[in-house]
Amino acid sequence: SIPTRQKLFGEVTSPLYPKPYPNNFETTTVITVPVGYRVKLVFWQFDLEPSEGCFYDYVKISADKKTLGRFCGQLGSPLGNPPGKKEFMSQGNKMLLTFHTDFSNEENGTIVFYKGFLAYYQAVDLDECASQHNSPEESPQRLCQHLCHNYLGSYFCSCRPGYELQKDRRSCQAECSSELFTEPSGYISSLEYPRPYPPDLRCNYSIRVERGLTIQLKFLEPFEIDDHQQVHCPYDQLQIYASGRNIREFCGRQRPSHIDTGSNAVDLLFFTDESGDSRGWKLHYTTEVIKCPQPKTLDMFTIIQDLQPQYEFRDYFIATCKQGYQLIEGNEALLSFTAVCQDDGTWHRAMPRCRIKDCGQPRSLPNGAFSYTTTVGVNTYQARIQYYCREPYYKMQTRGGRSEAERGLYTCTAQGIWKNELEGEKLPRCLPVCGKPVNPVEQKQR
Amino acid sequence: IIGGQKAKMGNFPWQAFTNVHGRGGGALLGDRWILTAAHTLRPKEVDAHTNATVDVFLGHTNVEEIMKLANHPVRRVIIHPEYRQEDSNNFEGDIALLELENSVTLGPSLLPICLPDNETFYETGLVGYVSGFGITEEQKISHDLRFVRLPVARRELCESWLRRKDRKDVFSENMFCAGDTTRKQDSCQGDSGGVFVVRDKKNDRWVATGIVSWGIECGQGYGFYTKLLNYVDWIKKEMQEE
Repeated sequence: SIPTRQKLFGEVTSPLYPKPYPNNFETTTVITVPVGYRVKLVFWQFDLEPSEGCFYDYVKISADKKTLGRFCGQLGSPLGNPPGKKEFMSQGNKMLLTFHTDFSNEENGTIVFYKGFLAYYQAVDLDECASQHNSPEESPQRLCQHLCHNYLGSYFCSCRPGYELQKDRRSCQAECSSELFTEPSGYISSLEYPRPYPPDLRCNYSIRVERGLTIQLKFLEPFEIDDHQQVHCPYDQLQIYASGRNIREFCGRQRPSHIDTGSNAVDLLFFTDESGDSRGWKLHYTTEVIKCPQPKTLDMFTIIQDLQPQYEFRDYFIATCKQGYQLIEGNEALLSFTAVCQDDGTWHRAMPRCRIKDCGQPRSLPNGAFSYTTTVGVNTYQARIQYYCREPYYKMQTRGGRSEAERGLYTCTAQGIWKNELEGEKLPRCLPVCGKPVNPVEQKQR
Repeated sequence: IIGGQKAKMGNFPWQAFTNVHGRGGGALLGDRWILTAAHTLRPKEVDAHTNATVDVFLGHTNVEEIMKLANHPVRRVIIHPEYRQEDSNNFEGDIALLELENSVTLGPSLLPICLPDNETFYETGLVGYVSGFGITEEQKISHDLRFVRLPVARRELCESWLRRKDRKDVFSENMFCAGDTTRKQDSCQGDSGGVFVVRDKKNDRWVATGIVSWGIECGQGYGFYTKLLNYVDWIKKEMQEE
């Protein structure tokens, strides 16, 4: 027998192919492909002496201790039993090809020369998992207890979520002590749900989503956890923790209502005792972006830009003041104010106040003074003062025919600056008045 | 002042009392400039290199009182470039400005005088006032500010008057003369630098038209004054901002 190297494909031909094959010859070729593969063989050329039952010359194919066929004749000829384009497939990774010839190839006293055959084989992956598709999970023949994954040349087993592959690499043991869920939504259920959950479980399902999201839990039907009429959850318990704080413990058949955990970190601990046939639980968790309280102004001068009906994590609002008012945080004046909704649902800064702009004590006017045309001493927004010069000794400088009253009128502006409508911040000027003695020389006697 | 009378507070609130090479006068312009005569700072027939302190007093009619009011430090002295200290017979350009270190606060006793803007202030016969702390008719310096009314005289009369006295003094277009040979009224030594003012009725204000500059004796005829109108541009240039 001629073993072939473990190749993934190859050819097998009759001796001297395509020259006529010898008489009185028998050989068996063992075609071997790597384990995990099957052999697939097909004849590309076939030209053997035909005979009834392929008694004289023949090729015999066998695999897995079974003969797959005995062939002779020519492709396309009715004589003998040619293999045609039939594909031969082994179960295992070996296939035998026996070629036998008798002592002659004569027909009506004439020697006929036959070319023999050219067969092509290739390794075809063996789907080890195929066998278990319809066998019950618990049957020992099953390759993998839970999940079988075929790949070229072999397979591996895995387990359903909440189970762990054992050392035998096929059986699964409940292992749900650190199930981690990080997607923004998903489903979590007790093992085997909605079939009864296994005994002696110590499961911890952790949901961790990014900060700023809150986890919502919605249990589905059926909801069944062993319980007791009088004693609260003595057998099996489903405990829910949010940010490490135990918020509820469940058992029984009353499906919990929707739970807003208010947290981005939830742990579900599920403990079962050694017995029971409750069908367990399943929940759909979703996340909502955490919300911040609706911002409220502290006074009637604060304006929230583009007020939204609702604010979520990472949302922000900008507070400004009505014209003439100043943003104040604590005691500090601000040029602008933005508050961002934080991942814990609080604003990162408290609402500011708006204090009326104060222009401060008006500057004194050299050689002049001012009087309030609004409340004396009040220097806040829209307050007005009238500068005037110490007449008759000084006179206010005006331009463009403006009156002194116009030139001297200053208003506390929204920028917190005393301003004249025409000249802005610039103070008026009191220029000396020349040639106006208050007690000019007088001459009576003539 | 010869043949004049005591001024009352507030009559001539622009009047400055200066003490440089002796007693002199001046007039407040704006609130930090003193107009005076160049020869009070650079007297003729005095060694040009003598440096005297310049004291300026304002705001009163009595010499003791005005000196109690503390003098006003002078930041800058500006002599008109045409003034010739060495030429005793030529008071051309007898005008100067003193820039005070600080502005003064005006009030009823301290007010500036206006500058002329019109030739009509020099019409013959127009009566003006000259004030000063200078020598009076009793040949004594005055303790109080005095003033006298004088008419602007006809130039020809002054020129012939100078010729009769066989005087070589320059009487230029940048000067005018005032007074009346029939009356003993005049400005005199110690009044230099003070201003000759006239009343501008049209604008209801007093205007300085001249600066007490020079004369032949006092009260004997005419006094000669720097014609301010011809220096207004110079003054404004030097004062710039005002």
